[in-house]
Amino acid sequence: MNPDIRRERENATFNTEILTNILDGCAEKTKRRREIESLVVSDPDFQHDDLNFMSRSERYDAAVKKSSQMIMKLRDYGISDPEEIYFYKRIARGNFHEAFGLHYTMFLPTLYSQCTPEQRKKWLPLAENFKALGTYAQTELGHGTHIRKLETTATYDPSTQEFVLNCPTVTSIKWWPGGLGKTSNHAIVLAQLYTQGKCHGLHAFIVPIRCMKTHQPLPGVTVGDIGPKFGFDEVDNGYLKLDNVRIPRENMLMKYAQVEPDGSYLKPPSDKLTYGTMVFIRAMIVGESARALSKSCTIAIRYSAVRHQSELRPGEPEPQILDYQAQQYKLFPLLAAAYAFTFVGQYMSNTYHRITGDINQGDFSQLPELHALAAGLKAFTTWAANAGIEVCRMACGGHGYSRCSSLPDIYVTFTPTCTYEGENTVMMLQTARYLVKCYRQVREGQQLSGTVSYLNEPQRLQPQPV
Amino acid sequence: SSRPTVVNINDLASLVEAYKLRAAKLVEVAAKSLQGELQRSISQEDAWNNSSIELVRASDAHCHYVVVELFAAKLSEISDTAVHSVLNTLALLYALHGITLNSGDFLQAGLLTVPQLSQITQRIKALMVEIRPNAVALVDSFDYRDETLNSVLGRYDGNVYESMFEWAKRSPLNRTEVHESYYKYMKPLRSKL
Repeated sequence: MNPDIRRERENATFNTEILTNILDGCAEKTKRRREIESLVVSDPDFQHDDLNFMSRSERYDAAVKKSSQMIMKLRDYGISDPEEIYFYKRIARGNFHEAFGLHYTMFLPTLYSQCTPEQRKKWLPLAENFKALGTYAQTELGHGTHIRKLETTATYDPSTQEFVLNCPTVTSIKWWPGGLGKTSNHAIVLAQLYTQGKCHGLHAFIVPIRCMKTHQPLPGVTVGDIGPKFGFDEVDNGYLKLDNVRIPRENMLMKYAQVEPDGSYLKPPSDKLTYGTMVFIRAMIVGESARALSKSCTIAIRYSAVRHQSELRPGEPEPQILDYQAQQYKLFPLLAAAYAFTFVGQYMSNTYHRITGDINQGDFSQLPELHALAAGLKAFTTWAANAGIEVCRMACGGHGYSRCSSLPDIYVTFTPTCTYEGENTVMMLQTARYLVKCYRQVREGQQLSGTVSYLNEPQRLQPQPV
Repeated sequence: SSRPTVVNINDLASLVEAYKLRAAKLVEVAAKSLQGELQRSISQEDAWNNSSIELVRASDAHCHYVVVELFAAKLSEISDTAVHSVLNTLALLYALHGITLNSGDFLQAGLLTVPQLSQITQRIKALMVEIRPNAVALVDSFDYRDETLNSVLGRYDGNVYESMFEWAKRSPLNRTEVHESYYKYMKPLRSKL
């Protein structure tokens, strides 16, 4: 153990184990998390050379191998609790994303939340057994956050009781979804629904894209990898072009909106429900902001404790970098933010599960506030964490630029959060739309609740007399 | 209205209040900007677009208040005195640092005075001195194993330089002492010159 860092630990004034338990939720969760992590760390199947030493194809190959192994091992160990699965995968993939990522974070949750009971019977066994390996295709080459302008169409043909899916223009090609290029054989495609000559807006459809036997693309489907990116080298972010591909009526996710066999359309109870998956993901991204920032602070602060540089007082030995006020001013506010975002992430996760429970009881009253809060906190925390990771990297001097520090990997893996799942500025404007609506309600004398209730309080603070 | 509250920059609850009122102020500014644009009888959409700056800042302030408020709320759940103390220091640092980054908002809203801003800088320095002995323990508490962090600089044992040298030696370019390009290009070049 490096003597500097040993001394740092001896100087601490609190018991780190207690704080770790708070971050995990309780001591039992900490114990369980460590058990699961040890399963991965001690498993020779998960040992491999540093991904930074591999080509893109080797990295993708390693990622698919790891995803496949994780599925088998999670079964063998009988780990089925979502949070424990998350712990297992988190340590198995380290600072990288996994090839089957979107199957878990988007494809399955959308099936769970938007399938009818009959559809669940058909699709869940296929998806849970990885016969149907899926992704979520919403963003298009020319359309991102403004999802109402997506161009891909799904036109209902009552004579065959099928939907015809089509990407009419080059800007309508589905672009970016993880796992779309080479991994998935199905995709949940968001498309403008047309039936009886009328457009009913965006709806979700399960579209087979590769043969479940040969994995070859199906007729009418053009699919592939979009090429090298800033990071995510091990993920096959892909493109998907559909040329009048026919799917059965049953492939439209119909828990909330339906198309009858004759083509008549039944509206969903709330137009925000299609946003359900996005709210879930945005709530989880807040937790990712906390993790990326806390990892970066861990690296930068530990290294700043062992790194000696310059001369604080003439003639004295080089001090630890962490003794310079300028270094503390870079890192300590970020450390505080990492803790703040961790607690916000816990709050968002609890709130999401509470409100989705209400929604399943038919109570949508809190969905607008959750939608606005998730959008704003996703933008707020990812912007702050994104900038913070860079500060941590530069606080490590030149060695922060080496991939061995992991800070470049943490940065390139995290930075897409500022533009995916809703570009941050648009997210802030969405939150503002809700805040202005609440402001007007207060003017009309309404009493608000939840995180906006302060808009009712006309209190005035007086600066403290100095 | 109720008796005005005095901002106490050493008290987290008072700082939460200041963030709350800053957010309320910026929401009001955004709503009034929107109203003003509408009175210039332009469309709702144009009014919205022409108020984007105020709207984004109002959301940012709202989120910032929610983050500070939730941090303070979490502290009330923590019973261990030593942990509560170190997290309370962090929460104060987060709130005060956020004020220095957005001091204009707080001054414009009449929530703080200029002398108080100088006090805040001094307070931040004092808080950093308090945090310094616990900095490594605070990151240790995140409990990232070396395999998760995958960072030579952030190793738990702090033996950075030795392992950095080992890591570099494993780089693919070092698989052979002389890279094949020497024989393919450099050597022929030299023989021609």
